[in-house]
Amino acid sequence: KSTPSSHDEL
Amino acid sequence: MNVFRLLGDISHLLAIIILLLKIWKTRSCAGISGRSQVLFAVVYTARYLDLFTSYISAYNSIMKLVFLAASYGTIYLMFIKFKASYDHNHDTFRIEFLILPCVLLSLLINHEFSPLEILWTFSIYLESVAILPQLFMVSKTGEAESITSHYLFALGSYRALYILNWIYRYYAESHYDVIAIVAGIVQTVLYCDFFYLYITKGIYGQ
Repeated sequence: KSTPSSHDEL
Repeated sequence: MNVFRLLGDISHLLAIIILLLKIWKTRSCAGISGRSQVLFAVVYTARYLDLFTSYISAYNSIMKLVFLAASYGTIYLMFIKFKASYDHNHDTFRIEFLILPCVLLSLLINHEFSPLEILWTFSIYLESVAILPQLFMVSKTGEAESITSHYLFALGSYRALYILNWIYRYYAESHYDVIAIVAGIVQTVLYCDFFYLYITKGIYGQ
């Protein structure tokens, strides 16, 4: 699950 | 990082470079929707604010800066430098009908109700429909210069490649982001009609 800090995509 | 995401980012970068070159070389932004370009600048601004708060990698930071610079550079070229060639009459899509629903939706459906996360969610929703003014303009003028259709093909392919990236990440890293995936599918589906025309008969010069 994506969390705010883990938006590692452009 | 995986090959699908890398190809997607390259396709995205290629699209932006094609557009800048088209406007710069032909010294004209005929056939290009300034409204879509404004929406893209809003998308990147809202999404890349985390440039200052979270460092992912040099690649990530550099690409964010490139996308931001290129989108504002395109707006400068369209609305200031080559303003005379901007086709107001055919670029009429009401972007407030895109922005407002995305604002509301990002406040209702998000991963976390925090400013940065709401802005990120808003940018994801807005990006999925940001190309509509451009596609609307192409359908209205009934044609697109070949360079413009290549721009749209590269831009549409970028998110299609991201879908492959999300499938890969789901199976390889059990990582997934429903908001990005649903919006990415919507975004790619919007290009389907254009992809069909581009591949079957090259929509330019019709």
